[in-house]
Amino acid sequence: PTGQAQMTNFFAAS
Amino acid sequence: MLEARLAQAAVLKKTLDAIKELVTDANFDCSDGGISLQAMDNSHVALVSLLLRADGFEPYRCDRNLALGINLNSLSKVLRSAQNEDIITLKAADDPDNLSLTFESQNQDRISEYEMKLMDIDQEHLGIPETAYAAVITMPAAEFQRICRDLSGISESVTIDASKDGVKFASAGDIGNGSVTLKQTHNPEEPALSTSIELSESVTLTFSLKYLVNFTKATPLAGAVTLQMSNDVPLLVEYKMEGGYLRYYLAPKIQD
Repeated sequence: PTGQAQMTNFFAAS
Repeated sequence: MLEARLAQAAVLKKTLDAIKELVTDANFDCSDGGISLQAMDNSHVALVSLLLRADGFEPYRCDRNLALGINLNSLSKVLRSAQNEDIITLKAADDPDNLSLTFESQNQDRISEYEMKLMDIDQEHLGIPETAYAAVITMPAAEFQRICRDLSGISESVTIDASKDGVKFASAGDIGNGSVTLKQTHNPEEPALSTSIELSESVTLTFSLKYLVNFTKATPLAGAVTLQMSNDVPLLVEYKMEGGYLRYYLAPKIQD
């Protein structure tokens, strides 16, 4: 995953 | 309405200096708990999360939740007119068009009053998940700043390797390579000068130094910085200050 996708995945996980 | 009085303008000035290059416009969310800000940087690989707790202000009053849409560059310009030791009061009405800022000198012989226009910012509010990180490294903030600055002369990225032996920051570039390894230290007289490493498993991740160098603009806010890492999740860099915190999240670089 790109950096953007990593951020989105992480912060959407909550 | 909001009314928040801060004893030292320096706190707000330093906070703005630490985020204004990453974030252009952001909502300052005011509630009875305090003032918070959460914003992705323009390239969407870093996130800034700021909290100034109500108990850091004296007095603090916020009757209902307000989102103050602020251009950080404009706020920074206004704050340049405040001396570090000035007392700052922020005021906003319900449904405000303006933020009012008053700077009083310590002996109250000079009062400056500014009004700043607010903007409508439609900002997605991301949830920040509670995370148990595999590695938690606390070290002097000035040391972290120095390491990031030194290694940025070698390469655009740094690999941070946290193991039971210590934490190693390593960079390799066209001119050569370099690394700095910190061992755990304990300085009971100056806890902020100690380095501690709490580890549930070893972690090795690579990050863009451009962002880390930017995060270290928060160094004047705190004696110590905490880095929290787990594989495949963003790094958390936290500066704790009296009455709040400034946290930065950064996605790791993908290794080839």
